[in-house]
Amino acid sequence: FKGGRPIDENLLSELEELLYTSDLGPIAGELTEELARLHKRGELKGEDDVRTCLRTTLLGKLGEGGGEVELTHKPEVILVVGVNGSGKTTSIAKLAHRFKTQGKSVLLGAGDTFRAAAADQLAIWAERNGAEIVRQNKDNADPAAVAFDTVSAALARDIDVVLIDTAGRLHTQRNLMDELAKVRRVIAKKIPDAPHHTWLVIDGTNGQNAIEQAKQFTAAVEVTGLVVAKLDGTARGGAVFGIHEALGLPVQYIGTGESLELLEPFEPEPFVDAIVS
Amino acid sequence: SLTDRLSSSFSFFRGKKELTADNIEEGLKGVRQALLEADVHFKLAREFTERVRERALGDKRLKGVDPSEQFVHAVHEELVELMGPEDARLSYAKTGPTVILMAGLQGAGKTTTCAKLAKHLREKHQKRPLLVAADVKRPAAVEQLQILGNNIGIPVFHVPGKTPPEVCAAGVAEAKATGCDVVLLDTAGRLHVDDELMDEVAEIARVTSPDDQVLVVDAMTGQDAVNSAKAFHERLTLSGVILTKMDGDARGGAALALKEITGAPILFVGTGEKVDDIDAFHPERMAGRILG
Ligand SMILES: Nc1nc2c(ncn2[C@@H]2O[C@H](COP(=O)(O)OP(=O)(O)OP(=O)(O)O)[C@@H](O)[C@H]2O)c(=O)[nH]1
Ligand SMILES: Nc1nc2c(ncn2[C@@H]2O[C@H](COP(=O)(O)OP(=O)(O)OP(=O)(O)O)[C@@H](O)[C@H]2O)c(=O)[nH]1
Ligand SMILES: [Mg+2]
Ligand SMILES: [Mg+2]
Repeated sequence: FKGGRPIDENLLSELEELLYTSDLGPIAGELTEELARLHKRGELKGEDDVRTCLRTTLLGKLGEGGGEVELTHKPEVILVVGVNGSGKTTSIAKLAHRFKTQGKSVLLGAGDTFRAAAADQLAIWAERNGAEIVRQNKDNADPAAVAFDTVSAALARDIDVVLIDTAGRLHTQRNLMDELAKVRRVIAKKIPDAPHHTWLVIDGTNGQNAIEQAKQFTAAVEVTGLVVAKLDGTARGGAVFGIHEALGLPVQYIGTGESLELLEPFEPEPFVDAIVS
Repeated sequence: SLTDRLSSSFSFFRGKKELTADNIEEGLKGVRQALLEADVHFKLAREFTERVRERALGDKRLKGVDPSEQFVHAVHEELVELMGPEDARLSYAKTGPTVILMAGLQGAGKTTTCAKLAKHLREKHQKRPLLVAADVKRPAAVEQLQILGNNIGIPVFHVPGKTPPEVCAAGVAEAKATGCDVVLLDTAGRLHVDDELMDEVAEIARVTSPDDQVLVVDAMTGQDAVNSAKAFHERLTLSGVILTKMDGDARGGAALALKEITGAPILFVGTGEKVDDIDAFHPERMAGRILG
């Protein structure tokens, strides 16, 4: 039989399972139904046809945009947000490494003034990267104040890229989302169109809740892009499709490990191939 | 809620005297949909739905009960049974300190949960815990646990320059020497596909013979929960699970994978970032949450 296996219930249910277990959620069901419809209309001849169609559809769902950020301001200000433990601080470390390797000067803002040893964690990464860091100078400083000081320092020191770390928070915590909105407003006080980028770091192992995270964080601080961390495991990060469908957010980078070089600009084809193949 | 979701399919229950194989199909579809939206694993959602089918049809002797109510009740009860038991306990050592190994994926909440559990054991069970900082890799991981321990007056043990199994073994010895009756081993986050790190955690277990091997899991985890649960259970024979970040709005369907794959009880849930934010696990509440 040319074109791989014939299209039957087994193939379709196999593909449905593949999509669901990649965390595509309801989109998995929709796509499978669409494939079944196309098959009924005689538009798909065999398994190869189906896989090609699926691949094309998924690529289409990711749209254009994303990947490596273009640095067009000096300093380029990037605010990094997300729920607890998603990978913000480590992703900032990796971004610092990437920009330093590109010959840029980097300043980190230790905007997590809440969690135990958060600033220490970032300071160690700053040192390993040869990046500068601004941290609070008294206990329980206001994260907005740290953000403000960081951006001020960046201007004074002629820095190329500023990365501002924030404390993890659940999107259901109203007061913490308000705090984040304040951090963003305060940054804009110092540099009117900053932050130029607000990136939401998503844990690649999260399921459908990642979509709700994206919606709420975007409502609070106008997220401009995603970083999907922890894609070096077996999770496929399929929630990205739901996020893109709801908000059109591009994926800028993906994290594929715990060391500094394990951050890549997002490329839709390998991402989709990891799901479909 | 599940009832709302099923209400459109309840029209087929209306006027029926009992649940039959035919009229139950729509209801089962709704249940499976609810589970998939709640991050229940694809295969488990199907298996569970089959169990509900058998139960709902098997229960049809309940006369005088509205079939739709009977159906929802069957779904709920089946899930509660799956999620249980309620009031699961840690195992305590007969002699010497009780060793609790805390393992899990990166960022799940292990370090924070170690501190929470230590405080809980001291306040509610009159234990004298020792926290062992065995994550030697993550920047400032040891400091993080030291600060948390300091905040609640619980000692934190660490030896610089040693491997995690060495630190843990020394920690257990320290507990024995200082009369601590519970040792909590905080380990580095690790991927279940990282053979070297999975060997390391198995080695930690080998040299400390834990009384409890606990998997700490983020409640937002999606379909991957099955994979990590399987791998950790194979290497460690888990005796318990702690589900963290339950103060969010993730439905927590990963809990089904954990229970089905490991059979280990869910011991506690993390409900916030503060050291007191640890609660008992309630199967009925979890069932309701998953079903939405
Ligand atoms: N395997 C893997 N681990 C990662 C990746 N990114 C981050 N991590 C790990 O995930 C854990 C949490 O990372 P952090 O950077 O501390 O996460 P965070 O979002 O800053 O956490 P909070 O500040 O506590 O909210 C650490 O153990 C990191 O090493 C990744 O791409 N792959
Ligand atoms: N909201 C909420 N946050 C939590 C909970 N448990 C832990 N956290 C937060 O989640 C983040 C990660 O917690 P950690 O204790 O550092 O996680 P970990 O598993 O030790 O991380 P690694 O050691 O890097 O693998 C921190 O910001 C914690 O404050 C919880 O139950 N609710
Ligand atoms: Mg952080
Ligand atoms: Mg830790």
